[in-house]
Amino acid sequence: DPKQGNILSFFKRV
Amino acid sequence: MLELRLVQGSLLKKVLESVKDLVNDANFDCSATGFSLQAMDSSHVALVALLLRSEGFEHYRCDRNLSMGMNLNNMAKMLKCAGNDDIVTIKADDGGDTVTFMFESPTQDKIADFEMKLMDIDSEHLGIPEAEFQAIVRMPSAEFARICKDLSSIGDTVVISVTKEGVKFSTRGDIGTANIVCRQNTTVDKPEDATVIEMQEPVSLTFALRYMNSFTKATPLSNQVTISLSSELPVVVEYKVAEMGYIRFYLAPKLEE
Repeated sequence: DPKQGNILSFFKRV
Repeated sequence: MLELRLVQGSLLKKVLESVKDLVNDANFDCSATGFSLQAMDSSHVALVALLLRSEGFEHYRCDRNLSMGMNLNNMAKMLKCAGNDDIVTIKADDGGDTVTFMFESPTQDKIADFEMKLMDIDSEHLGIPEAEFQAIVRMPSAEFARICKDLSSIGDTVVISVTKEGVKFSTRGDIGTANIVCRQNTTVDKPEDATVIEMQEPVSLTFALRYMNSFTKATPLSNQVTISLSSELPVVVEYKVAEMGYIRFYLAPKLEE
C-alpha cells in the first residue's frame, strides 16, 4: 500500500 | 489595537465550520494585508491556509502585526452565536490575552459581545513554494463534495487522475471498486456549474479520503472548488471566500515506498 506523505517533507519551516 | 468589521459575518462562521475539525489550535495573524491563518492538522498530513484581505472588511484597523492563538472549536462555538445576517467585528488590544467578537443584527436592534481567551501557540510557519501544476480542475463544489462522500463509503483512499478524457476519481475497498469520471463542461447556463480542466500533462495521485471529506466542509463558502495537482506534491483544494480571499487545503499524497 502507498505510504501517507507528510506536509513537512514538502514545505519547510520559515 | 485591532478592529475588523465584516458586514458579511456569515463568511467567518462558515470559515470556522470548515476548519474546526481539521485543526485544534491556530494562530490568526493580522497585518496590513489581511486576516490570515496557516495551520497543520495534528498528524501533519494536511495544511490549511486562509486569507481574508483587508479590503474585504468594511473597517480594518490593525496598528501593528498581531498573532492571536485561538482554539478553533471554541471560536466556532462563539461564532455560532452570531446570526447569519449579523455584522461581525473582531476586536483585540495589543498584548492583551482576549479577543472580542461583536455581533450586530442588520437592524442594529441587537448587539452582543463575546470575549474569548487567547492562548499561546508555538507558531510554525511553513514556506509554500509557488508551484507549476500539471493539472488544474475547477468544478462545482457540491459535485466534488458528493464524489468524496460517495467514494468514502466504498474505500479509504481516492486516486485522482487527470487525462485528456477528464478527471477520474477512483477508489477500492472490501466490497468493490468505484470510478467517477467528470469531463470538461463549459456549456452551462450558470458559470458556477462549469467543470474546467486545464491539463499540462497527465497526472495521477492518491489521497486519504478522510481529509478530502473534511475539506468539503468549506463547500458553503463557494459554488466552485479548484483542485491543483502535480506529481508527488500536495494537492491544493481551494475555495474562494466571496471577493475577499480564499481558504486553501493542502494534502500530502500517499506515495509508493
